[in-house]
Amino acid sequence: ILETCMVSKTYQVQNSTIKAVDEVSLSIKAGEFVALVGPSGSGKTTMLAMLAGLLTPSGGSIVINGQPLERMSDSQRTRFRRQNIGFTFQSSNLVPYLSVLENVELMLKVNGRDGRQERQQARDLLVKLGLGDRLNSKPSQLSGGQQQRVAIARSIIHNPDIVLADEPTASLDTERAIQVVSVFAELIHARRLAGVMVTHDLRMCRYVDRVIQMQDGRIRQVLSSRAE
Amino acid sequence: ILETCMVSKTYQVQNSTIKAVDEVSLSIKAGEFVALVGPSGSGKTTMLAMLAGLLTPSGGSIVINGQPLERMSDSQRTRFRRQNIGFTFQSSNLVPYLSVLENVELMLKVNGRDGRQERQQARDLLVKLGLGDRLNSKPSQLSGGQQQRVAIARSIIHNPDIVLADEPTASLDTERAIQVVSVFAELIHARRLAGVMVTHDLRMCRYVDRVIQMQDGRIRQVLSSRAE
Ligand SMILES: Nc1ncnc2c1ncn2[C@@H]1O[C@H](COP(=O)(O)OP(=O)(O)OP(=O)(O)O)[C@@H](O)[C@H]1O
Ligand SMILES: Nc1ncnc2c1ncn2[C@@H]1O[C@H](COP(=O)(O)OP(=O)(O)OP(=O)(O)O)[C@@H](O)[C@H]1O
Ligand SMILES: [Mg+2]
Ligand SMILES: [Mg+2]
Repeated sequence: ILETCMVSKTYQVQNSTIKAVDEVSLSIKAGEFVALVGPSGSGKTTMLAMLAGLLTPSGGSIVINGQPLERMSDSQRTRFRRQNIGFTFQSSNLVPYLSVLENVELMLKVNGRDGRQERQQARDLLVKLGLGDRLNSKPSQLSGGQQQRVAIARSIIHNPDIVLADEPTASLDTERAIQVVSVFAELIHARRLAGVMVTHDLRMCRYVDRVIQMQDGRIRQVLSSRAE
Repeated sequence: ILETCMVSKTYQVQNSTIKAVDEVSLSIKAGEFVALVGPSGSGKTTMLAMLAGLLTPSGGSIVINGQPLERMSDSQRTRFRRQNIGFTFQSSNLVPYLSVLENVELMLKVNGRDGRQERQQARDLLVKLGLGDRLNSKPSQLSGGQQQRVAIARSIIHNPDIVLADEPTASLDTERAIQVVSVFAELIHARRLAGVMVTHDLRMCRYVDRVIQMQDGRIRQVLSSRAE
């Protein structure tokens, strides 16, 4: 579903050139859950932002569901992202004046899918993630890990084909982290989505199908956990 | 150095009362490095915010270096915090229009301590944390983990008596995480500071002197790693 070919992102910072991502080619099939790991600064967030269509590559191409992102206009890419991609980034980015439930329902609304059944699914998903008693709270009233869980619910409620998560468990204790990663794995496998999760927590890698290691903007090695 | 007596923080959210912190009493000696662990939502950030003097308790007292925080006026508490406490929170909170080096030097400036020697120390600390080649970059040009490391440098550069860190390694890979926690431990032990680090990463607990577990706003148990 998701394919990149020699994709790069370069920044000019004063006199030097930073190759945040350096000619990366990878492909992720339907139903495949991939962990993207690597040292701080190795290019994981930059990679994810390009896969999400939020950042334009400096070179190479990204094709999702057969559609090349670089050939889309900004508005086409925005619409494509809204319908087909779900993502969470390192900060939870919730709408501060909407409640927990409204933040998740918003994702259904913008996709014209906020019927009663979908809104019940939003509620059920939040209960599953341990937020059932906080549906009407505002983001500022939640702990860091609670905000992260709302962002995660919002990223998958509209059934995107692609799920991209940047360190979704960074603020979670082990029990919650396992639960979140299991919810991702469950959805990805059952609905044949393509999923990429950036994580520093190598214990989470036992729930994925493949681990891609990055270093200095490149892919260093690929490990298939099914082989073990 | 740091003592709390039956300290509590309660929030009213619609019809219910949330006891974020529920009558916690603890004391931390000079030279002691404590890890504060517990599930998402158990009150760790709230506890840290009260220890930092950023949040006023609903009940109980907090005494730092013999001085009770609740008897200070807002401006006294602000000045006390600036001089005696260093902290990093779950988001890095860097000043967006200042460079990496300027963000750290700012902490020296506000304490009237920005002589040439201190500014060299700021530079050395950033080099030690792997940011030597990014001193002139702006926060928006850094990865999540790089921003976190700048925030960590800023929290210790002015030699505070108390160091409080809320998940300082959440965005860091294992190697960087160990380095950061070692820098904290080194400083705390050498300079007889009191340090509290909130973490979800239980592997980091081998670098601390004591582990305090919270649950539902209370202390559940205290483990002394030296006993093992
Ligand atoms: N301003 C607020 N209004 C209402 N409830 C709040 C507020 N701030 C925090 N809380 C609640 O207090 C409880 C403790 O929050 P806290 O942020 O201290 O948790 P935490 O242990 O840091 O969690 P995490 O590991 O997820 O960061 C949570 O249930 C949270 O929702
Ligand atoms: N806007 C920018 N301008 C300049 N350099 C940038 C910019 N954005 C990212 N970089 C650099 O690109 C490199 C990769 O950054 P990226 O955020 O992808 O790393 P990461 O792997 O997500 O790291 P972390 O684990 O710390 O979150 C870093 O060296 C970073 O400083
Ligand atoms: Mg990142
Ligand atoms: Mg917290």
